[in-house]
Amino acid sequence: RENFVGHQVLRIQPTNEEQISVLRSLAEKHDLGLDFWTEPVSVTKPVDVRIPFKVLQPIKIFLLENDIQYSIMIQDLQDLLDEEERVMKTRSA
Amino acid sequence: QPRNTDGYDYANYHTLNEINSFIDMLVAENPNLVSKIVIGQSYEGRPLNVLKFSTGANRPGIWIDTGIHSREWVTQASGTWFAKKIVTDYGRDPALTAILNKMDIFLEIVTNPDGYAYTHTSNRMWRKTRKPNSGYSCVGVDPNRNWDAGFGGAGASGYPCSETYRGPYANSESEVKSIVDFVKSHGNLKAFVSIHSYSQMLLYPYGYTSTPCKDQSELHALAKKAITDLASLYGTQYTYGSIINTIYQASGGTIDWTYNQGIKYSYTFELRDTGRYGFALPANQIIPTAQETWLALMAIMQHTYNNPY
Repeated sequence: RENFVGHQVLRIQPTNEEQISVLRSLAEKHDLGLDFWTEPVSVTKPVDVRIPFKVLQPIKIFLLENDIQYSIMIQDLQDLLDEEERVMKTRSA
Repeated sequence: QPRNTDGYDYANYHTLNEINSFIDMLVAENPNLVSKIVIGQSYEGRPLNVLKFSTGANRPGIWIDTGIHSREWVTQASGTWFAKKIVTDYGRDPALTAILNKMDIFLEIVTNPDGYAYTHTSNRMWRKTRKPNSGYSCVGVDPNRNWDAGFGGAGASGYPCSETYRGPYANSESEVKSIVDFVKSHGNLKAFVSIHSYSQMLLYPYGYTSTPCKDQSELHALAKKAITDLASLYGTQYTYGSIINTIYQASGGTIDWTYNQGIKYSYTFELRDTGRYGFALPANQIIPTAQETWLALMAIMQHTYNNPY
């Protein structure tokens, strides 16, 4: 079973078209393993992206270097999924 | 396992087998109202089950599907709740009763069963179908980019490892082709609602072109009514509009195809967004999500009923 320990979901708020363009170029880099839950389209819509642990710090640095604001929407995805599974099993029982 | 659909836990997420058992129980409990149609098979050979709610023959129909993107579990869970709501309200709620006395409702609860099963067994984040892509290790196609409406245009990827990979050709995915065949063979669907999650939007065609659809003003007004009704329950605020103007350009999308087939009331939902969990909503959000969405669905279905074409 795929493990998502350390994966974070960041909610990124681009503030101009240039930042959207930067995020789009990031989305094109498939080797990073980023999973865009919502895509970079306009400054009115936040971008949610799941970031694997192995590239988490480089991506955060990249965002800071490009002055792109973000917040952590999900701190550790596996924790959330473990809780989801626990609730499923408990309720089933 | 619950013995009947009253004992089913609607506030919990369920496996594909559990949902399929629910479907069979619902049919067995309501033989004069509900039947199960198998419209095809998934790539891995699973049945594509559709619930048909009908009180007569040769009726116009309303289609609802949930969870074509497998990981959006709150949509399949909402679909299950809708199914129970329909049998509970028929004969009690005058509006739904009137609709069902004149029209059929088709509900596909698990539109992408291979993907859904995969999210329960192997990869909770799986979104696409499970068909291999020749020459690539990456598996699956985004079934909401695989329809024959602007297929291959902007707003879909030609790269098989992308989450928005459109597939090698339109209708390449049996999960899509089966619905296409059903819609064509039925020939009298009047509304088509495809439900996704998340980000709280109600959208109408088009996604592949910025040209407004010819019914835009009516679809826009109905969307406003639907999201107003939805918000009346818990205050959940939705945005609405055409796909291309509200989110982004997306080619090969479901409702663009259904609209071009002549199904005027074609909509797609993006369900509740708490701002904390994305599509991975905790199970305690299932029933509120389904309840509020039902109000919007009723608005669309009532309008369809009141405005024959």
